[in-house]
Amino acid sequence: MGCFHSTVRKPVPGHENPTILASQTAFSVSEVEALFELFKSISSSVIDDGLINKEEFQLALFKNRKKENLFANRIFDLFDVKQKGVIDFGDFVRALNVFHPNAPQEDKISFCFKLYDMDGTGFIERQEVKQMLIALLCESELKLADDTIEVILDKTFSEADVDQDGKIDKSEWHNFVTKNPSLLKIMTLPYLRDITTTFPSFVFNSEVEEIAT
Amino acid sequence: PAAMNAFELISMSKGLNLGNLFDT
Repeated sequence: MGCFHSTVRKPVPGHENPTILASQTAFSVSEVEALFELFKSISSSVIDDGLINKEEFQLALFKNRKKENLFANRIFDLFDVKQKGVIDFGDFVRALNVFHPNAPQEDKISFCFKLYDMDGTGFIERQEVKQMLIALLCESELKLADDTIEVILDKTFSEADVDQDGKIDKSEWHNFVTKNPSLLKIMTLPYLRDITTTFPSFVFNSEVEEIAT
Repeated sequence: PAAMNAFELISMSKGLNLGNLFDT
C-alpha cells in the first residue's frame, strides 16, 4: 500500500510542459513546477479556470479585489503578452523569468521601459510620467503640490532626456538606469531563488519522473 | 520626496511590488 493515491489529472488550459518552460528560462524544472503551485493558487482565487484574470491578479497583489491600480494593470498587460485579457501559465513563467535575480540586466531594463511607456509609442513621455506620479500619490499617503510635481519632472527630464525633446527614448533610458541602478530594484524578486522551498508541495504533483535541477 | 527623481517615486508603488504575489 503506497502513501499516495494515483489520480488522473484534469488537463489545465495553458499549462505548458515544465521541461520546455525550464529550457526557455532561468528556472529549473522543479522551480517551474513550484511556480505552478503559486499559479494554481492565484488562478483559482475567483474563477477556477487555470488562467489569471485581472481581478485575480489584483487580489494576489493587494489581497483586495476592488482596488484598481494603474501599475498593477500595467504589469498585468505586460504579462499578458498575447493580449487575451488573461495570463496563462506560460505567460506567467516567462514574465517572472525577467524578475529572476540571474536574468540579464538588459531584459530588466527593456521590461521596465515598456512598463513606463504606457501608450507603447517607444518613448516615455513627460505626460505619462506625470500621470504615474499622480497615480502614486493617489495610492499612497504622500501629498505633493502640483508645482512640486513639475519640479520633480523638470529635474528628472533634465537628467534623463539628454536630447531635450521632451521624451525619453530607449537609449536615454538605458543610460539613465545605468547611472541610477536603484530604479531596477523592482525588477528583481529574491523570492524566485527559493521558490521550491516556498512551495514544496510541487513534489506531490510533479509530472517529471526525475526532477532535474 | 522632492529630492527624488520621478521614477524613484513611482517605483515605491505597491502595484509594482510583485513580491506580494508570493505572499499566499
